[in-house]
Amino acid sequence: QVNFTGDQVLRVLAKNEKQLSLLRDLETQKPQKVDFWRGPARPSLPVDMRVPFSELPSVKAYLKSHGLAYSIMIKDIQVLLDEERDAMAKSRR
Amino acid sequence: LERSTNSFSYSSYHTLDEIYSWIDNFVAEHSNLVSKIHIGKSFENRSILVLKFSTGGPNRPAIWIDTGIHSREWITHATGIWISQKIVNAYGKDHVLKRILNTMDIFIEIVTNPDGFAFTHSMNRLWRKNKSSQPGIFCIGVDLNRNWKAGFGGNGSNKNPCSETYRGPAPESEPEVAAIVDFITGHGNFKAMISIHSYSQMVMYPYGHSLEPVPNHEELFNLAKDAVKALNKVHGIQYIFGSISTTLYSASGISVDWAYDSGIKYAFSFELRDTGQYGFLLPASQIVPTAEETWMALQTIMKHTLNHPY
Repeated sequence: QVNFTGDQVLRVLAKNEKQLSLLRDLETQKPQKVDFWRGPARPSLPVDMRVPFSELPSVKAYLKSHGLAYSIMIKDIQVLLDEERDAMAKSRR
Repeated sequence: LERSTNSFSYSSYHTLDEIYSWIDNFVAEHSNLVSKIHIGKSFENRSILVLKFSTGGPNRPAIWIDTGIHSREWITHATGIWISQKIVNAYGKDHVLKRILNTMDIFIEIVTNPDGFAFTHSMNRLWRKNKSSQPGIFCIGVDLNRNWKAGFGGNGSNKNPCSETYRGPAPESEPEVAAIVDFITGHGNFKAMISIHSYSQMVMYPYGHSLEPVPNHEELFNLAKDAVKALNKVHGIQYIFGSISTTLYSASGISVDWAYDSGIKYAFSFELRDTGQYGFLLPASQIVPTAEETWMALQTIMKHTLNHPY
């Protein structure tokens, strides 16, 4: 299994079309860098993206440098995955 | 693997083998109402299965429900299983469902993307696409909800094979999509199609590829509103509704746009729980409540389809 330790899901609230476009650029530049769980659509909808641990500093710096406000939706994906796997194993038992 | 559906946990997530085993047991235990149809093979040669709920009669008007076209959206497979069980339990007790099944057939494809789903269990829990590959192209997988012949290649789909929304080399290039298209087209009498995704809590209707309202926009708007209202009554969960392009985002080559353009007037796309606390990693404790409320929304659409023949 791919290990997602330290990967985070960031929630970004874009204020306008220009900021949405900056988020879309993230995928164009390097698709493996971010995985959009909720893609950039319109300013009223939040954008959720999984960022690998190794890319977190650069992606967060990108967001900050363009004035994009974000919060951490999931702090460590692997923690949730471990819980999910444990729950499945427990159910089987 | 379980030999009976009695010991199957509906409040837990399951592997592909467990689900396929459950399907076999389920069909055997309810052979008067349910049958299993093999509609094709996936890219990696796995069976693509559809459950048919029918009380008899040739080529009746039909309702299509699919879950799990995006493999990481585990809550949708689990909801499809719970709903299938609900149909057999409620038939005979629920007056509305009885009326529906005495006139129409219901088809449910629980694992629409079996290769991707197997991969989420074996290798990468967050895999979305199918597992097809092309010679000379490094990245794997096509987004099965961008591969339909409906505005194929337009806004909200991607030509880059490494993108999560890669549309594929051509419309219906993917065996998982082609199998459904062949089946629905061959049947020729589908009246409703509901494609179930997660997450965001939305009920939507065509179009995704265009901002243009569909001819019966008002009817679909009101029906989506009723469905959301029925859903909300179960556990108080709020869903939003509207056309796909105005509610969520532009998305081209999607299944419900194809269904609508193919003459299936009642075409809906659901986005189940939640709105972002867990996203695709919704805890199993939310499976049953999610399925319960989704069932009420589905029933609303099925009832409307029954009462508005065309």
